[in-house]
Amino acid sequence: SKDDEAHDEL
Amino acid sequence: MNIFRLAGDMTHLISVLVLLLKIYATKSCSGISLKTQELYAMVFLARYLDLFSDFISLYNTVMKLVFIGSSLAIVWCMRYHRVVRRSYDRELDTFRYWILVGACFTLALVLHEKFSFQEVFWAFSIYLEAVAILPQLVLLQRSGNVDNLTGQYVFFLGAYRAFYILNWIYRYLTEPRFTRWISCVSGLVQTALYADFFYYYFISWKNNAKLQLPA
Repeated sequence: SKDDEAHDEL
Repeated sequence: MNIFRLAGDMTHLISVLVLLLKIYATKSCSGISLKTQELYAMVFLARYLDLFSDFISLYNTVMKLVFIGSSLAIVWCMRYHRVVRRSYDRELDTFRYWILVGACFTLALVLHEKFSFQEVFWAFSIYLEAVAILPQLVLLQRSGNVDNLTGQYVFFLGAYRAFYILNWIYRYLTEPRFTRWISCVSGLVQTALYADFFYYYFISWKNNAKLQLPA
């Protein structure tokens, strides 16, 4: 899903 | 978000604030490597290309803006601020970092999570950050005694990625499909590069002496 691809860490 | 990652982000923020304090309070950037600051500006610009496309959270967006803004402001200050620029150790800060930039970008073209513009630049930023401290460590060795704020700046900058390693272990143990090999391996290399600095920093703290890195 999308959130898997987006890098959620800085 | 977990406590390790929050501690890491806060430690990273502290390192930026300590550097800004040093430059603003002493109106001097002696002992600071402009090359490392420029590498970090590249790291943030390459990593946060998704700033406007992927909204994760207000915290995430604000921190990205803070890191991009502060790194560019510090580079501007060290290059163009009338007073600050005079204290830049130009003749000591001679690390030829384009070799690092080229190598990291080449590696990112080969090793990435997905072959897209954004992902290649993201991987590039991860590899580049791992080695971005090298010019600063070289400068510290050449410039002999290190003032307290500079030493604290480097210490917090190194400590933040160590917290991220704990964060990755925690996420690996708690999230079923968590694998971030690129970040993890680079983070380990990055933290390892600080090993000798941490050692001498600890010694100077224990002996309550000035931080001295062997030439």
